Amino acid sequence: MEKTLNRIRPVSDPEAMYFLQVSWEKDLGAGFGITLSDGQCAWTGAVSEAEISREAADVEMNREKYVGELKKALIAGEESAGRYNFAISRDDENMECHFSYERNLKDGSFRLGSLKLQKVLSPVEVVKELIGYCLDCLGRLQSKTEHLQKENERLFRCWSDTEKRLEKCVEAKEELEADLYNRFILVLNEKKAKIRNLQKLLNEAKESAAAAKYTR
Amino acid sequence: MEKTLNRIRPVSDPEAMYFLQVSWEKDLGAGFGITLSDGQCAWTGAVSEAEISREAADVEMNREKYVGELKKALIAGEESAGRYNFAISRDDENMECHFSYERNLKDGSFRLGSLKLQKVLSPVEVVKELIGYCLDCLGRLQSKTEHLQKENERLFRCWSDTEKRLEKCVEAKEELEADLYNRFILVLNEKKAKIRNLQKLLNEAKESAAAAKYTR
Amino acid sequence: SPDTKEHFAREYDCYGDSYTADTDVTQLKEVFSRMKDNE
Repeated sequence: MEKTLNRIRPVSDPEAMYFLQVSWEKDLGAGFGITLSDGQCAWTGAVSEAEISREAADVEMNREKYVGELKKALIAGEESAGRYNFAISRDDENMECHFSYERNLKDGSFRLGSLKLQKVLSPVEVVKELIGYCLDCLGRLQSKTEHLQKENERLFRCWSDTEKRLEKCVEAKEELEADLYNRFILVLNEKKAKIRNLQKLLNEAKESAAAAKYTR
Repeated sequence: MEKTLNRIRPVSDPEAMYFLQVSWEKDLGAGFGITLSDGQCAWTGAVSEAEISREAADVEMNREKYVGELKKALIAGEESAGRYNFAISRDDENMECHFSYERNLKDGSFRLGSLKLQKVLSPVEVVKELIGYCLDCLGRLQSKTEHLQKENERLFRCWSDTEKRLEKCVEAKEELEADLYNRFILVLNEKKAKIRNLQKLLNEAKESAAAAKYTR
Repeated sequence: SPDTKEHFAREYDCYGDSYTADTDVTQLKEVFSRMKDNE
């Protein structure tokens, strides 16, 4: 069961504040429940899948698009602030309340949907449930935050370690290059010394042969 | 102003649920306010800094340690579940409520503190404030979670990039080593070929000189 | 000229490294840099 809880102010009485809880199974488009409370009284109602289809047809909107609008109006909360209006009309005599929601446009508004809510006989249980729901969400979110915080610290350490290993690799590469060149030079210069020596001996042998030939 | 909100069940009536809101400025030890509600009625009260000192003296506990206990009992919430007991005694006639809290020990319990709370004339405002407080906390925590999530993804990308650079560095180091050896071998072998050639010429010169000497 | 060619062939290997003069890091790096990759 998915749930959201938001604060709303009815257009008919902007000073008043109500808490709107919407609940649904998997997909809002398959139907949803509404609980409305002013902190003292509470009303509940539901909108079925068929009613959603009918409302969508009434406003001549594609059903998927209509459900998208419902989500923004009823669930999104602060993100949709100002774009949707709510009207609450209480009928305490009949223990009812008429709740409607409309989309606010630049040049007017159009009704999205409405339903009749029944007054709850034991509103204190609803109030407790609302506060309890909030505390449970807070608890879960707190755990998630702590987990993310730990994960971030872990990722930072991993990144930091890898940066150090990269630095070491770059250093090692530079050291390897320098080391190899030093070794190569030693070996090459040994061979060059050998060559110089052999050339000297060859020159001496040639001079000796030339001198012997001259003597002869 | 710091605030916390938790659910508590009084020992005298474990089925009943109350919401305990504690508020304080900077440090709980400097005094705190209490708001208690069962979702329908509400009571408020405060404990001053002097009263905290007196209570600490009464239970013969070091003040700092006593404030630590108060934090665990009144603020920590689920973490302290079972370790602290609460007693709520309502006096509706006098619009009061006696609230006390004690530390639960293996072999008994000892009273931490207590205070008389005054019944609030307009409990619906308290209820609205409690739900509103929860929604505000949820909103802030949600933002924090989203920020941590983004940070998490950024750190992962950084780590991932650095791992790739490390892989490339390791490869480059291996390639450098192979490349330098290959070049060195070519240059070295030129020197060895030269040495072989010079040795051959020297041998030929020596044999020629020896043959000439013999002929002479 | 043929003489110059012969002189260089005597003094330097085909990679431009002297047969007789000792080399150092700078000179060897230069020799290596002149060597084509496909060699």
